Amino acid sequence: RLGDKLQHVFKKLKGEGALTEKNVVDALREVRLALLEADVNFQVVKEFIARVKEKAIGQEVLRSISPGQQIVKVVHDELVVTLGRKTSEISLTPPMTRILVCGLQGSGKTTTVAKLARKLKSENPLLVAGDIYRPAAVTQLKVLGKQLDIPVFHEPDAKPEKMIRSAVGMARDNGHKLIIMDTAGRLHVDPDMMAELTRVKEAFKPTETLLVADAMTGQDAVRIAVEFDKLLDVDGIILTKLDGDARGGAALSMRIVTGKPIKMIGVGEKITDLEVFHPDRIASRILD
Amino acid sequence: FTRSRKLDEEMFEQLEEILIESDIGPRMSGRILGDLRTAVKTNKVSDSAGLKALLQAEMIKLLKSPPAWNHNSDGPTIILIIGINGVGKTTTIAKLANHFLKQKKKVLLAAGDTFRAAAIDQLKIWAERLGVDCIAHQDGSDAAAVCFDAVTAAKARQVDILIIDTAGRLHTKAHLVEELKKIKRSIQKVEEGAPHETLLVLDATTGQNGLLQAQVFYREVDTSGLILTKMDGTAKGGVALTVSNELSLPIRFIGLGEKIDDLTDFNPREFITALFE
Ligand SMILES: Nc1nc2c(ncn2[C@@H]2O[C@H](COP(=O)(O)OP(=O)(O)OP(=O)(O)O)[C@@H](O)[C@H]2O)c(=O)[nH]1
Ligand SMILES: Nc1nc2c(ncn2[C@@H]2O[C@H](COP(=O)(O)OP(=O)(O)OP(=O)(O)O)[C@@H](O)[C@H]2O)c(=O)[nH]1
Ligand SMILES: [Mg+2]
Ligand SMILES: [Mg+2]
Repeated sequence: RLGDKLQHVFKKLKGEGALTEKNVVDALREVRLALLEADVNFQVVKEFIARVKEKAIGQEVLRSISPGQQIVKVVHDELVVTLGRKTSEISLTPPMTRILVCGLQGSGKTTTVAKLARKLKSENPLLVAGDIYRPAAVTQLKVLGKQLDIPVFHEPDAKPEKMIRSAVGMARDNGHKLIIMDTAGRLHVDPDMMAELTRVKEAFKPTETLLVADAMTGQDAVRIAVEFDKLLDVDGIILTKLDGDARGGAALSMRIVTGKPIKMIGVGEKITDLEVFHPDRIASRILD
Repeated sequence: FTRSRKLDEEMFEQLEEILIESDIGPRMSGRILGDLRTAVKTNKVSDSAGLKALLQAEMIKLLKSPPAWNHNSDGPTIILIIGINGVGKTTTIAKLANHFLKQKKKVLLAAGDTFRAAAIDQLKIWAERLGVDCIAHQDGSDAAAVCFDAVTAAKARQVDILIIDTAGRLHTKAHLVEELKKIKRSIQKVEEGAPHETLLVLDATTGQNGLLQAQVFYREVDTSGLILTKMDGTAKGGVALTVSNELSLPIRFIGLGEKIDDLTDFNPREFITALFE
């Protein structure tokens, strides 16, 4: 654990007189290592450590009887502030909330769409199966919809951006107050697929655009988040698979480079496994 | 002399950044650069280009000489595909089947993911496109039973290759790791030496968690090789190097897209060169 490593660092320095700024800077190397091991992006770590250094060389640390713990506290607090002090929820916009879900292949979008629908069931949601490429993707969403008794709209042989008009029409005619659209996984460097996403957004005019990302994403998290955000101006991020033991450094990277909030987290494969994002819990996890 | 020393240190820092940003991980990067410093002394490297070339050569050595495939000499070769959720197992199985079909092998698939919505449908569509059979039960049926039937069918039909799909599962879920062991035991009831290959699928965008995944699956179900998917993105897949080296596991294939032909044999030189691009 970082706390123990820092304690060890400072134990070695005991009896060498008062703690100096240099001692703290040396200790911050352990923090840097912990953040990199937690998959926080290299550049993000650099800037984060520089920020923390200012606070870490303060008197509370230099005069503390347990400087290691003080430093952990400084880093933890800075992480929490950076990740977003309070939890940020999905906003509902009467009379019709429109949520667009996007992200890389296999990140957990289709499952997350179903989880969101269940959470917001009181809005009488309509799901739109906009992945026309992956074998059985539409079936997958229909199976999930059936489990929840929530209707799934799909227009065979239609491009996703063309499906929207009928979907919105159906939603209005049937008293749905929420539409959630699932899209195909795509690479941020696939120009045709990113262009499709832009067309989908223009046709759908979502009130909420969510990037679904895998919590165990490594250094590439920055690039992925920046590209999706640049093109779509996302409203928030949903991090999935946090029921594993990924430290989740991607959370910090994505939050810092886009400034967008992490709104929810996926914590399992079941339809109930969606939770609100708590910055302090993720901060503790990153530092573990 | 002092000036060139400083350049070297800065060069080492630049190299460390490249390695860490490729998801090799800070500890492994440190180890690789430590070995590089030793190699620099014996190789008398004098400039940054020479240093980079030496590093690439050292890293290629870390990945060379994989053992031969464990083929079954008298019966179907049974390949079990495992990995965490969403890494690309099902799609990779379709690509692998295509790869073996091109070698004129007779291939059979098994829909061992009986849990996830439309998982069986997904593999069946691929099987249909490839013109191969797919052994499947109902949604929610026992995965081990499907695999038992699949191996029985593979032997009866005298296929060359049986590829078994399994549900995505996090290595942290003990009951799901147990299920994998049960699947292996069921397979072994029908064919003692099976599965002949247990391939772990890793997503190239995964960070250091890939190492934890691999360690658990290696220890618990005796993984024999790796497949690295989604290398058509911008991630370098460096964690696969760390896994391969630490567990002595060969990387067999690279996934480069979502289509049936998007699978290539792993080439260490290409992999390392791409890492530095
Ligand atoms: N353990 C765990 N698994 C998850 C979570 N969210 C999704 N999954 C699983 O991850 C896998 C991929 O989920 P999908 O919903 O198909 O992902 P996707 O982003 O729609 O995939 P594509 O449409 O192919 O891009 C499935 O096995 C899901 O059950 C989560 O929070 N935890
Ligand atoms: N770009 C790219 N996408 C890939 C690659 N391999 C698989 N995919 C995509 O990743 C997504 C998930 O693939 P699946 O084959 O369903 O993954 P899985 O591991 O079987 O998922 P679960 O069974 O839910 O655990 C799909 O959208 C695939 O098309 C690859 O090499 N490159
Ligand atoms: Mg999907
Ligand atoms: Mg699958």
